[in-house]
Amino acid sequence: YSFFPSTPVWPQNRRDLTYAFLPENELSDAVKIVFIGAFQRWSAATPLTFKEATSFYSADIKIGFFVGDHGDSEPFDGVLGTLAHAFSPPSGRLHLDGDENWVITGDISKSSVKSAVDLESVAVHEIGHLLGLGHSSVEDAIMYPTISSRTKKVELASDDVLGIQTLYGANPNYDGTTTSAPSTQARDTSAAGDHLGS
Amino acid sequence: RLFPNISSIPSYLVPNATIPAAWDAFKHFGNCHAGEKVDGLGKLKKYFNRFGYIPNLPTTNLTDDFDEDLEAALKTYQKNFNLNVTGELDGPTLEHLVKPRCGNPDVVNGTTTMNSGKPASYNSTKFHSVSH
Repeated sequence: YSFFPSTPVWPQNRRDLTYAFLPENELSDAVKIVFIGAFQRWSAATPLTFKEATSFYSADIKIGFFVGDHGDSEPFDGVLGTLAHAFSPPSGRLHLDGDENWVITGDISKSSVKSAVDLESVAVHEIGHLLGLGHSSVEDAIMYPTISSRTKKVELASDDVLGIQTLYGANPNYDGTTTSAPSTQARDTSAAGDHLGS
Repeated sequence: RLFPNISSIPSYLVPNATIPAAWDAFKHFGNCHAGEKVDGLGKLKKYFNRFGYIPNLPTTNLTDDFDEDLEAALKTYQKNFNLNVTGELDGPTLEHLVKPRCGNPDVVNGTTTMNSGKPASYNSTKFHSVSH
């Protein structure tokens, strides 16, 4: 695991973070549930909590889908290529490329569409950045920078857990597994027993 | 372009009729190495610039030469992603370069905290054997 230069983190008095979605995106509840699941994976391992805010502009974490140049000097590039990016604490900005073929639920590996991208996998990775993690060279880690299309990778690896717990400490209730999202549809619920942190 | 599940993706995207992915053009640089000049190599330099591997890329006179900066960037990239450090655009490296990825840089202010920024002992996750 790695951290951003100077190791920025959310301040000690901000452990209960709020998030909101760009109103213009008009996201469905199904999409929001994916993010709830992604946040839960990090809160399971740390003392951090995440709650949806009523106001986008006052939320700690602001999530939006954008296409091409969206004003932060990091334009998106259409299908595949760059999928998303997020800023270090306490910026809270998480941007996803609106041109991708995002798939919300189900077994994406069975898709015949080469460019299908699993939304939760990318969301979990980008939330790691929002919390202060940089990229990892461990291929199994969520914070590994690349992800193949038609791939789902949502479980924190031990490398991710060690990294985030170095920044924020451990959730006393953390048992080495992450919580799956509260979806009514099938999800990857494989145990993370092989990803246990030390 | 948010689809509830794979079956909801419209038929015109199935199976392979999609627009070429952003970095597909890199696939044409097979086995390219230092000293060569190949059309489009400047775009690869921009890729490495974007992700921090070539921090000081000239904005003008960007050449298609496989120069020292590109070779150094490749070696750092290969080390970060646990590839064989050849400094060449070999198959496994190209295959990896075209994968979709996070837009955040791997190297910030010239410093990487991925593999290439770690002590050698930290990277000793694989055993290597030599036949006799």
